[in-house]
Amino acid sequence: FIARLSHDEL
Amino acid sequence: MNIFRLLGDLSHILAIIILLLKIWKTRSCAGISGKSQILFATVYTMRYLDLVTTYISAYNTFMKVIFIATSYATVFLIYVKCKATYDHNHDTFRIEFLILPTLVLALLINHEFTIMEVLWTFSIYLESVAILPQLFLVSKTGEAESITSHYLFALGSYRGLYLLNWLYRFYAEDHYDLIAIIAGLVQTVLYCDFFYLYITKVLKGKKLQLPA
Repeated sequence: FIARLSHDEL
Repeated sequence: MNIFRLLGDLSHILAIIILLLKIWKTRSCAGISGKSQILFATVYTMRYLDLVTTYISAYNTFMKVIFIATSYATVFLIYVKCKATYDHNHDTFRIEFLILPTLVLALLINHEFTIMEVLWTFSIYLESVAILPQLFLVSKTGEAESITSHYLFALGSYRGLYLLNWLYRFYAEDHYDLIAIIAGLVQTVLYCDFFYLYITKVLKGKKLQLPA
């Protein structure tokens, strides 16, 4: 459903 | 990092600096919603918990620390240092109506049901609506000082620029995050009415005054 991410944004 | 994100971050920092300087220089927080600022401090606290678990880059860490520190400084200025000038009679938006639904939504719709991830999601949802008490205050008083308008414009532009960043990343990096994108869209849409007034009035040297 959604690509897992490391939250690299602010 | 692409140009849209960099401009978005700069616009975000600029907004915070404008607000802090306005309050500091005039020793007044008239026209500023303390409730919105409490929500922003909550947003950064919940979102940047990963400061202690994940290292991304020096830039990332630096900006997170700045956002957390300045948001608390702003709340301190409004509720402690310049308390006498705080517009509490007009700042009457009930923030529990924003906090509770966004918290429930974060519990229901998230990438992963873990504490860190749910709090990250909560911060994204809460940020998208955190400006509502401020817009409510402006609509109640019917006007905003120019400096407050500049603050709102810079703050609104930031998520709009992030939308371009996400569009860019979708095509260039095959990267996307629906939660952030949809919340970012909501957040930007909330500013549209204000953007219109800013461009048609404030940029022409007039004060931002709402039509009666």
